[in-house]
Amino acid sequence: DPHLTFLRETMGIMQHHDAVTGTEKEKVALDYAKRMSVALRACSTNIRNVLNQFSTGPGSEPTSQRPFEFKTCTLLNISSCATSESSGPFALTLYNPLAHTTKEYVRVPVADYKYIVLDPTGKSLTTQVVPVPKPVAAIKHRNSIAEYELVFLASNLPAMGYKTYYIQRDDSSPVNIKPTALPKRE
Amino acid sequence: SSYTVIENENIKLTFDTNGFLSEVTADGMTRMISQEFLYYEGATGNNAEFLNRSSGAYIFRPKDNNIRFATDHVTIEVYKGSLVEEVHQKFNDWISQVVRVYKQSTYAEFEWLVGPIPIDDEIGKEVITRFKSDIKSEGVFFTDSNGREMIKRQRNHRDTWNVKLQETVAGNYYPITTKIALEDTIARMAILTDRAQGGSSLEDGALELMVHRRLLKDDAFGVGEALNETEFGEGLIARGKTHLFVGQSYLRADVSLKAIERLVQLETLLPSWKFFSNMELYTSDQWL
Repeated sequence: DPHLTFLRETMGIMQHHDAVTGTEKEKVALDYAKRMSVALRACSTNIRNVLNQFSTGPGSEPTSQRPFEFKTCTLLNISSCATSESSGPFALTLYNPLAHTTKEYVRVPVADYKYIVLDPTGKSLTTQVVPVPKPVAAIKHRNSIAEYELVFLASNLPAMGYKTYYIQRDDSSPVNIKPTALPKRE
Repeated sequence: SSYTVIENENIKLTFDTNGFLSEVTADGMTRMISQEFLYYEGATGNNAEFLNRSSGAYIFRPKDNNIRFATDHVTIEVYKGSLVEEVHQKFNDWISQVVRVYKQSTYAEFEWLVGPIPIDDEIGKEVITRFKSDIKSEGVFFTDSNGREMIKRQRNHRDTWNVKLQETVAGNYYPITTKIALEDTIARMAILTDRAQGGSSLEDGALELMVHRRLLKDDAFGVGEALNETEFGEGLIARGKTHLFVGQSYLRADVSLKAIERLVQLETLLPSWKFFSNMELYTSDQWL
């Protein structure tokens, strides 16, 4: 409960009009960012515990023996995530906080363009890879090796429920071709 | 044709030879709609005089009512695939954007990236994105009230007194938390935001949203410093998304677009939470 309360209190602070509009002093903005970061890390313990309980289905081993680590990537909005950029396979769990079923085009930052995505039934999904744009002024400010974003459709995300997808590199598939821009029109 | 098109079965976006959006086809009609980035120069005044304050954190106050163009030519790259079609636009060294249409969506997504705003000329700048259409809105537009009801706004007008605006840009700006829209008897254009922004409709058929600001003077309203974040070097880069909806006017008794806007608004502001788990120790079969 102290973990949740820390995030609750931080969200209270973030409702100050300066926090909403970004009119606070610069040092205060940095403090807001730090508080949010600490609060989210504190709550990630709760989230991991809950998701590990959910992800133990009938017949599977107890979570105490095989706990998964559920990491949040707070820099996903700038196409950066340490787990998805590494070369190994990873799972992506989507929790839908809405009270109705939704679908979402998921974008995952990746270092390469050869990937396969499996849905919770083991079915391979249609994917597309697009390059992450590299505007001149922003290049030196990105601390990420993600060259591409992997796109797939997560359909039928249950209301206030979750779905998990398994994503791994796949060098053999002929459908994984390097994305290239269409020829320029003159 | 030298025009560039991205589309799905619901919406089609056409870009002209200079790389700007020029036309949108959706909901059974084609409308002239352009989109571009522009900026205002921030006012620098004498803060001791109330009517001569600088533009700053608390007040948006352009030096004059003139607007500056970020560029007149956009470099574009086009990517098309089975799930999404994208146009990557580069406006200048510090403004770029990706415009995309997903296969099943009824709207277009504009993911903008602005900054660090250059201040070598010692001029503070307030950057906007502007959508101009041929919709005859007659000065009326709508802004949301913290994501809930839409409030009717009339340009250069206040409901309860006769107003004569001295500063017609700042005086027509309103807070946008999630949505700004306008329409005539036939067509409607709505833009959803991903954050609180300032916005307005300064011409009939046009909607604008402020996306980034960098100012060199304090406005003397209490914050005590200029809105010029330099803690990590050159100033901030901001990245965000807007969603553009075009369709039949609400006035034609078609409520479907309204329902779709509302649904996308929810899904944009309350997206799925994403958790990543390293699976190096598990094959896909073991994971299943």
